Parts: sequence; C-alpha cells; structure tokens
Amino acid sequence: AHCLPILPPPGTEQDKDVAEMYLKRFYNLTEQRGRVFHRGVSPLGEKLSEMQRFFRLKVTGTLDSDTLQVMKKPRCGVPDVSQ
Amino acid sequence: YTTFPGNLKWPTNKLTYRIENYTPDMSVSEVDSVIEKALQVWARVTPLRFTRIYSGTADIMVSFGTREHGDYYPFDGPDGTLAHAFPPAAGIGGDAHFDDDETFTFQSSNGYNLFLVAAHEFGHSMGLSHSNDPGALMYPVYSYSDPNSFSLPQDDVNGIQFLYGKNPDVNPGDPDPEPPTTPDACDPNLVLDAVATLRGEQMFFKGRFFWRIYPQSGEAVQSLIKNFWPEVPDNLDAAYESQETDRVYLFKGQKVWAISGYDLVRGYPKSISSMGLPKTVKKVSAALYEEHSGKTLFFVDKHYYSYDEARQTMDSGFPKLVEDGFPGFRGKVTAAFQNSGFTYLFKGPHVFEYSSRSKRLYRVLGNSYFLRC
Repeated sequence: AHCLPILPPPGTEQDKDVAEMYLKRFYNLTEQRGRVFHRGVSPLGEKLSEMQRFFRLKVTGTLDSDTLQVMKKPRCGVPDVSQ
Repeated sequence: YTTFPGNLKWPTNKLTYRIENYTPDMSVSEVDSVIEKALQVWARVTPLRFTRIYSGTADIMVSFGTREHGDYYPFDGPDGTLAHAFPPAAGIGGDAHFDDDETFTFQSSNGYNLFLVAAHEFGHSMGLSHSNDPGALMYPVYSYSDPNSFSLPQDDVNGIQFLYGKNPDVNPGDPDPEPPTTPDACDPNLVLDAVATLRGEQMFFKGRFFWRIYPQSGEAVQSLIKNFWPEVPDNLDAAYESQETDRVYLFKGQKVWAISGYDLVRGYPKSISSMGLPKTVKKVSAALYEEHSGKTLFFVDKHYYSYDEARQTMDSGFPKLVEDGFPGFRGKVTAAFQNSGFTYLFKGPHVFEYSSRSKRLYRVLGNSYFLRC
C-alpha cells in the first residue's frame, strides 16, 4: 500500500509563510534554520508571543486565527520593535 | 506610545520638506494640501514648524514608489505595507515613502486615505515609533476615520510632546479641543454604550472601540469598531445577538445594522421600526435576547418593549416600566445582555444581575466583573 502524504489543511502552509514574513519584517525574526530553542520555545513562537503581546491578543505563541487576521491587515512598514 | 532607541529627535524645530514626486491617484494640489495638513497635525501640538522647499535636499523628502524603490525596504504590492518613514537623522532620516501600488484617496473611505497614512508616517519622521493603543494614530494597523474631523489622540500628543514639548503659540484663551482618549477597561466610572454576545464571545462597546472577550481565556482584546465594520458608526446605543437569526444587531438612533459572524449583512442599515418599534421611539438605549422565551427586550431609558423574534411582532401590553419587569432596578438602562441564564442590566458603571427566568435580583456588580483589568 502506498501511504499518501497527509496534506496540511488548505492555507496552513501559506499562513505559516505569511506569519514568518510578517515576523521577519516587523519583529526582527531571523532565519529559522538551525536556530536554538529557548526553554523549549522556537524563535517563531517567541516572536509570535511578542507580536500577540503588542497587539493585546491572547498570548499563545501559536498562530491562531485572530493573530493571522491582524497580520493580514494593511499597515505601516516600520517595524514594531526597534531594529 | 514609543520612541526610537535613544529618543531620536530633530535638533531643531524648524524643518524643511520637499515633495519629490506624485501619485497618479490624486491631483497635484490634493497631494500638496494633504501633505501640508498631515505635517500640521504635529505642528499644532509642538514647537515644530515646517517649510516647503522645491529643490535640493529637505529634512523630510516625500516620495511615491513601488517594490524596490531605492532603500533596502522594498514595498510589497497592493495592500500589506502601505508606506514607511525613517526616524530623525541626516540623509534618509525623516524621509517618508508611500507605496504607489496602493490606491490613495483624498477624502473618501475607499482605498487608503493619504492624509491618515501621511500623518502616521510623519510621526515616525519626527521620532515616534509604534503605539499599541488601538486608538492612537501611531498604531501600526491602518483604520479609516473622517479626515475632516480628525483630532490627534492623546497618546500621540503625549509621545510627541515628550520629545519636543508643547506648542508655545497656543492661545490660552482659545485652546485646542480635548484630544480623544482610548477608554480604559479598568476605569471604575466607565459607562458602556452597548454589550452583546457573538457566538460565545462577548463584546463591550464604548465610543470608537469595543472589547472582545474570549470565553475560554476571559482576556479582553480592545479594537476599533471601524477596524472590523467600517460602515458601523461609533458611539452605539445598543446591541444584541439573536439566537433566532444568528445575527448581532447594532443600534444607533433610528437605524439598525446586522452582522453575521464578522460580516455586515446586506440590506442594512434598516429603520428600527422594521423590528416592530413604534415610530415614536427615537433610539434604543439597550437590547437583549432571552434564550428561554425567544423574546427580545428593547430598553428605551426607563421602559422596555418585548419583541417576539419567531413571529417578528411586538408583544402586546408594552412598553412597561423596567422596574415592573425587573424588581429592584431604578432608572435608565444603558446596556444589557443575557449570558448563561443570567440577565445583566447596566446602569452607568453598575451592573444588575438577574435570574433570566425568575427575574430575581442576585447581585449588583461593576464593569470590571466582565472587563477583567
């Protein structure tokens, strides 16, 4: 029997790309490859929490619909954290 | 508000600006007046003064570009990033760039209003970074408001005056209007405009804002009403969720809007008389839906009406005095909602908790019971 790859629900991979691009642009997320987890939290999770804290969303460190909704809103191109 | 590291600011209050090119979306004179008006937003509350030059290098160079446009921060096509600007410094410092893949507008709420975007970007040019106050001009997310009645929010005034001080030329006898502030969930005197549930969430409306409370975490997230429903007015009178229609109805004056999920229902706003209210009723002060009876109660100050959602008719024998239906309540109802078998009637900053069935008064609470600080 050939096992087929279980495709992620539509949009998930794309949403993750949106999130990574957003966090790189506005929250100083650096390249993901080989990055060390701090206290079990990935750099992406850390930056997600930072963004959720800034926008007074539920701080989960995971990409929930409210967080994604904010990421898709038109905005200023200046980062939210000083670079 | 926040500033850039080292509180970057201009060493002088007299600054020059130059408009290097124009967007095809608007006329030259419209862009000229918008840019001047956007700079005046900051001049009005500080000693900063702006002079336009037409050649050479100005402190603030204003330009429109797309994608890669000469700095290391390419734009991204329509929507997404609208513009960016650089904090005070020589060279590119202070410059403001606008993404011309956007549609910029002069007055209308379509496209992106150039005045609002430019006023925000010039905040960066003066040394402000982003604010996480959803009512602040320096909040990073764009939201439309009428540019003709724009008034710089208090948070932004605090930030820019932290850097440059107040405007010395303001005539004490003719001060500027009070800057708008963002309501504070922890204010013990907070009087809410309206309250409603929405598919398990709760929404508390005040002025231009509303707080959304998630059932599982109880965290209150504050947003601008216009960020979700640009067509819905601020300063609502009442709101309720109908389990019958799975819609939330928002009231202001003699109009009612309907939202389904987070979408505005086509065909609204309608007149409130479409919900059976007599034409003598000029506004509703609160509304709630009773799950057990299928009735919607419309409060009009000290009285209330009962509306049968299923039959879509007003029940006879109304209006009644609120105190007749809810013993122990006196005066005007300012907001109301039902949740988990309890009916909550708001009277200013106080909340009267009743059993929905027996109408027995259990407790008198404060707003902070819901809007956890």
